[in-house]
Amino acid sequence: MKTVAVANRKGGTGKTTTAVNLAACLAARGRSVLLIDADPQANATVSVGLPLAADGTGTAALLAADADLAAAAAPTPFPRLAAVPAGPALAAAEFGFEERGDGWQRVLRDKLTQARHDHVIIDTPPAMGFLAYNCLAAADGLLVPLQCDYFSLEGLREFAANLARIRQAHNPGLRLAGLLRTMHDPRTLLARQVSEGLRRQFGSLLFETSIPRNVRLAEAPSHGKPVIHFDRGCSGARAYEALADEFERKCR
Amino acid sequence: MKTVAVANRKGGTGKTTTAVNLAACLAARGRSVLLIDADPQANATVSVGLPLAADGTGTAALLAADADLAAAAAPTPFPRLAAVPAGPALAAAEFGFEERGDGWQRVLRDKLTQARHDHVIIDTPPAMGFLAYNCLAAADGLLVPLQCDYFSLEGLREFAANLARIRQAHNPGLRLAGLLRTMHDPRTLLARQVSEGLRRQFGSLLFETSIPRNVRLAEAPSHGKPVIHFDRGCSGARAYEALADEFERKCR
Ligand SMILES: Nc1ncnc2c1ncn2[C@@H]1O[C@H](COP(=O)(O)OP(=O)(O)OP(=O)(O)O)[C@@H](O)[C@H]1O
Ligand SMILES: Nc1ncnc2c1ncn2[C@@H]1O[C@H](COP(=O)(O)OP(=O)(O)OP(=O)(O)O)[C@@H](O)[C@H]1O
Ligand SMILES: [Mg+2]
Ligand SMILES: [Mg+2]
Repeated sequence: MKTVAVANRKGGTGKTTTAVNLAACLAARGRSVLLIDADPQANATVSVGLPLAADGTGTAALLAADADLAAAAAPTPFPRLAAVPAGPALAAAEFGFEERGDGWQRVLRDKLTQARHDHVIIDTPPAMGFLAYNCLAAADGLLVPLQCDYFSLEGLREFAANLARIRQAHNPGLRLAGLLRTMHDPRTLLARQVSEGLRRQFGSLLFETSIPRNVRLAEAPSHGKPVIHFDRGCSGARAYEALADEFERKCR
Repeated sequence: MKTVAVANRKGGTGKTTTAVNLAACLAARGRSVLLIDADPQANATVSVGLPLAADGTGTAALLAADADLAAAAAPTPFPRLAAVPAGPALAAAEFGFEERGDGWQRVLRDKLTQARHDHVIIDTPPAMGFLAYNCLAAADGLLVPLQCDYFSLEGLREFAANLARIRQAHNPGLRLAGLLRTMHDPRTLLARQVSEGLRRQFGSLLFETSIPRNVRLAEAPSHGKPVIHFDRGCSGARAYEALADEFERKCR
């Protein structure tokens, strides 16, 4: 499962925080990792200390077939962690590339075959628009971060159908890497009920690791650092290290 | 400011929770309110106790010019609160309606002129795709719920430019109704710093009211009820009542 798209149409479920910190923890374990920021918000880009991609560079250039992967990727301040940054030019892609239908997904899929890294992790935007959809069509695995709340449960009902549709239409090899509980506060009854429901429905596809609510995870991006390079002993850092370990064991 | 779009491209900032509860509180004060669910996730629809819109009904039908406003709107269990529900058919709109460019926004704007309600409140999806963009192009006012975190601050930098662009291209009359701090926990330093920064930058455009983190707000949708009809004494309910009062005073 070399290329993993971190995705959930629901907003604010910790996609970016997960993509960035899983990538950083894998790199810290000695793996070479490429983080692709496919979200015009560019939150992942700033979280690894990079400036926004100038026009003609970064993910927009990669998708427009103007650049190959090696040209679009930039080193980050962190060893073995490279990134393809997002920038303002990527916003146009959300309204629909000129190149619609199969052409689009094939571009990304072909570029990804050039990757020489151990892991490729893609941060995707919320909502099911062109960008998120095409990342799912191009990836090997899908990691779904979610909060334990009612709307997440509702969203999962459609989720299986959506995954089946993408597999059938574009990407038969797409596998679910796992569901990850984020911003998890098991002290509330709602969170515990939803968590138990997820375990019953998804079994081992629900990661054992869950990410606790920890303000250090929200502060780290303002310093341009993944959390392990900002406060490595905090509960958020330890949780993402545990996730990286579980991910490597389970998602080959 | 009759039609207000509740919008923020950032995910999970409390757009739906705000659209639903502001609408419900205004209706409880005796106003007639129409809530339009323009998000394929249909979270607002379930939050007011309605089933998902069947194909050929609801917001998708409204946008496709297949239905006028009276036909698309349905009563909710709550007095004076009507809603145009979202359903699976709305997902296609996120990938771009057949009718692109000006035709699209004009459809929604024209339908909205048929509204006989005191207030029309539109819940929009995250990400800046066709649906969110066109709701902004059709509305009179824009209410932006946001969390006091680093990505929100980053997002606001582009925000003024985006607003100007929409005004110039489609909707010169669009005004900012206000910024609303949601899930606000003033005990964390990050939240206080961002909150003070917002006040300095936006002055009275930052609502005095802020919505505290309150699990009752996350539980209410699972009962198909706005929070004032679920637990009217809780901190979340009282905060949205205060917001409704401030909104009516300031956003005429
Ligand atoms: N475990 C956590 N504890 C505390 N804060 C967190 C945690 N995870 C994420 N956050 C913060 O919550 C906010 C939302 O998280 P994030 O941006 O990663 O979600 P997202 O799913 O990528 O959002 P979007 O849908 O907009 O892309 C951010 O400010 C982030 O820093
Ligand atoms: N003040 C609050 N206290 C506790 N939970 C809240 C609060 N406001 C919203 N929530 C919960 O947080 C989650 C995200 O809120 P909501 O769905 O309203 O955000 P949104 O901006 O509409 O998300 P999206 O970007 O996916 O449309 C929901 O489960 C909601 O019930
Ligand atoms: Mg994100
Ligand atoms: Mg919403």
